[in-house]
Amino acid sequence: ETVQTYIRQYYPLN
Amino acid sequence: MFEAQLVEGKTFKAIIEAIKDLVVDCNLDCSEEEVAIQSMDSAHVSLVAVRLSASAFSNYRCDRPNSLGINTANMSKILKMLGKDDSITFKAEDESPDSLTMLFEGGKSTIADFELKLMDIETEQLGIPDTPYQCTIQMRADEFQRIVRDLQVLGDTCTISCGKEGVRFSVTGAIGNGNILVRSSDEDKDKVTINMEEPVELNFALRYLNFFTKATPLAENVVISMSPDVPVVVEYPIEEFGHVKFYLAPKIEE
Repeated sequence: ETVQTYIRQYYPLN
Repeated sequence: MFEAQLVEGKTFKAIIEAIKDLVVDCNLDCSEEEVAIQSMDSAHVSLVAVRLSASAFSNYRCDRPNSLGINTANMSKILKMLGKDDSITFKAEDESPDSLTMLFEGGKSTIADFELKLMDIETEQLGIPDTPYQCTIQMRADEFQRIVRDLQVLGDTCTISCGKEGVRFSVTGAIGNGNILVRSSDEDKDKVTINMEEPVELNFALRYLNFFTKATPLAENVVISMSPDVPVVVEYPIEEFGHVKFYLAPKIEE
């Protein structure tokens, strides 16, 4: 099954 | 003092229309160089990044960086009153302004002015690394919109795979499945350019890709950039003045 990931998992906070 | 005139006001209207279904509240970050927006959608699955460089405006003055917090639905309501050939002049005070003034001026003798109430919006700014992508696809924006819209009737998830034969958009659903293959083409009308270092295959929520295609009126071509295991970037360039970019986190096998 595919699950949706979140954008925060890929980019650091500035 | 922030004051800037955009001769083609309809460009700003198209930007707000492109993002308002994803972003409820956002800051217009005004600096000496540009007006920018960066915001995640409420589900934190995608990110919207807008840039309009100071050179897009005919008069541009920004004495100090300022964040103008707007509600996109309210901004959209005001922009409904923009004539198709009107310019927009934005004005805001320097120190925590309460409102943003917008003047709509057409070729005739009419000048309309509106004040939009501003709000304080706390946002998390994400740092997006400037890295090359394994696959970059440039195709007509309206063709991408049609593909996304057509495939949505079959299912929720679209697999985008970029390989030697082209880019394949695939959906599998309860009623069946479908594939649309887009191949490189030099034809002026339907030019498709595919740059590929390595094949890439990723899964994305069609609901979000569909939101992104609201930016179609902004650009003739869309640029889709993909690398393994990172968000896709769907970019709508605004001439040489800026862009609307959407970043969407992939769906992964659990």
